[in-house]
Amino acid sequence: EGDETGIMDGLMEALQSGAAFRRK
Amino acid sequence: KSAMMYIQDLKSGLRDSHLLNVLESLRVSLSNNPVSWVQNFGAEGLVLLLDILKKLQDEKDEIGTDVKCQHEIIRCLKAFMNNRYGIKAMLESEDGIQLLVRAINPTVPHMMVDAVKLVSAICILDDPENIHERVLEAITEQADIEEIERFQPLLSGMKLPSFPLKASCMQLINALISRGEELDFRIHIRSELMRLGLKDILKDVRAVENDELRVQLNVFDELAEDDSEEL
Repeated sequence: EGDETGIMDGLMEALQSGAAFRRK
Repeated sequence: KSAMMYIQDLKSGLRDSHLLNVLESLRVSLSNNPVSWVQNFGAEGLVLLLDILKKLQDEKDEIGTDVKCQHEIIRCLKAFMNNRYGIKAMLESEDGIQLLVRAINPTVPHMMVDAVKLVSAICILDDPENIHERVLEAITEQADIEEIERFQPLLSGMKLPSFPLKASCMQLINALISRGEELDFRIHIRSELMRLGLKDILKDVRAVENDELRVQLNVFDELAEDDSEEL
């Protein structure tokens, strides 16, 4: 897990698509 | 090229195109190497990058190679933070968030897009909790230093012709509002933005045909509708 990369890419994609804002 | 070699380069006080070349190459290395390489670059490399960014920002040169170097450092920071180690190191750094917020500069729209996107992504991190509050504090502090309203840079960005810039500014607005747990907080931020001119800006922006922007406007409206229901 410590080697996981692409975290910022994932967050930025979620922001851009609107997925980051969907109610949990 | 090893992480230590980049650290030596950054320590050597390079300027202009020499510095830019090192930063471009560093960004590629940070992006393409395993996390262990980023760890070798480490907090020491991060502090060097942040020091250079601060120095360039203090010089207030808004054209030429200095700005390209600032922009390249923002890209390096994004690559550095693309893993848990890098995020932790950045959040633990003394002025990392502050310097990123300072890069939200409408006189350099290309850099502003990347800075705003990175700051928005930081806002929605789950760990640590309420990191958006730290971002908002940094935005407020930076505005105090510049003696402007805290959301002025975002509103100025919304008025510029660049669609990606408009969309990224709305992203940060949505990120800040959506992470607020208290209804009062969300309403306060929204009214402050409206009072500063977002209301009029939105009238124009809503007419723009752009998918990325449309997504953010829909999110903004939905968040507002949910809050009015809750109210």
